Amino acid sequence: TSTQGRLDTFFKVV
Amino acid sequence: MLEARLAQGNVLKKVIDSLRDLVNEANFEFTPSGITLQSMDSAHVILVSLLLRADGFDNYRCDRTIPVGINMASLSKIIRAAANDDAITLRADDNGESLNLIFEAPNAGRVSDYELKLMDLDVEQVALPDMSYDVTVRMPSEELQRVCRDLSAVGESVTINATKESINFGVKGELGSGSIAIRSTAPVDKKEGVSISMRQPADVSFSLKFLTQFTKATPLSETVRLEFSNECPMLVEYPIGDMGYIRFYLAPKVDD
Repeated sequence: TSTQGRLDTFFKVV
Repeated sequence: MLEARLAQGNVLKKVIDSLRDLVNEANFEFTPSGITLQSMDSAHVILVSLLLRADGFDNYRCDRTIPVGINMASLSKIIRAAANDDAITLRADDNGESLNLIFEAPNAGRVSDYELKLMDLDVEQVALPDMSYDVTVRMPSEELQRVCRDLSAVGESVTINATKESINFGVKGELGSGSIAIRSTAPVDKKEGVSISMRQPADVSFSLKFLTQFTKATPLSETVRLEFSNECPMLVEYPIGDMGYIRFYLAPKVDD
């Protein structure tokens, strides 16, 4: 099973 | 004061068509070097990054950076009134309250002028790292559109991997499973060709729903570039002629 990842775990919010 | 004129107004129409289902509200940044946009959905699953360079316009004047806050549904309604062969001019004063859109028919027999009310948006921006991906694929954009359409009938998420010979898309669902391999071609066939470069293998999994939404940009470009690495967001880039690009980033599915 898998869940949808989030971009803010990869890209820094500025 | 900013003014940007594009004789090929249909490019702008296609850009807005690509964005309107993914972006509700966004700031277009008008800068002296061109127009940019960055927008992320509220669930932080997808990010859109647009660049239209100033030198790609027939006329471009912008003295300083002006954020132009736009409701995409409203812009889409107005730009639909431009015919495909109309020239489109965007014009705004420094006060940032409204954007004028002027559509001119090629024979200059019709000039339409619309004013779009702007919004004061406080939007989250992210710093996009200069990523180096393990796999880069260039393929016809219509083939990616077809893969998404066909596999969506079978399941909700697609697994993607590549070898030097092909890029492989697979899906599983309640009714069964399916896969499509797009084979790499000789470097000679540029536009219709498929090129794959790989530093190391990657096997990734993404939501087909979002990938399908990205393919709304298919009319913008005959080719699309996919870049991916294990457990990283995928980059899907449609070049916009020589003037820029629309890039989509999609967060991967992660194993529990």
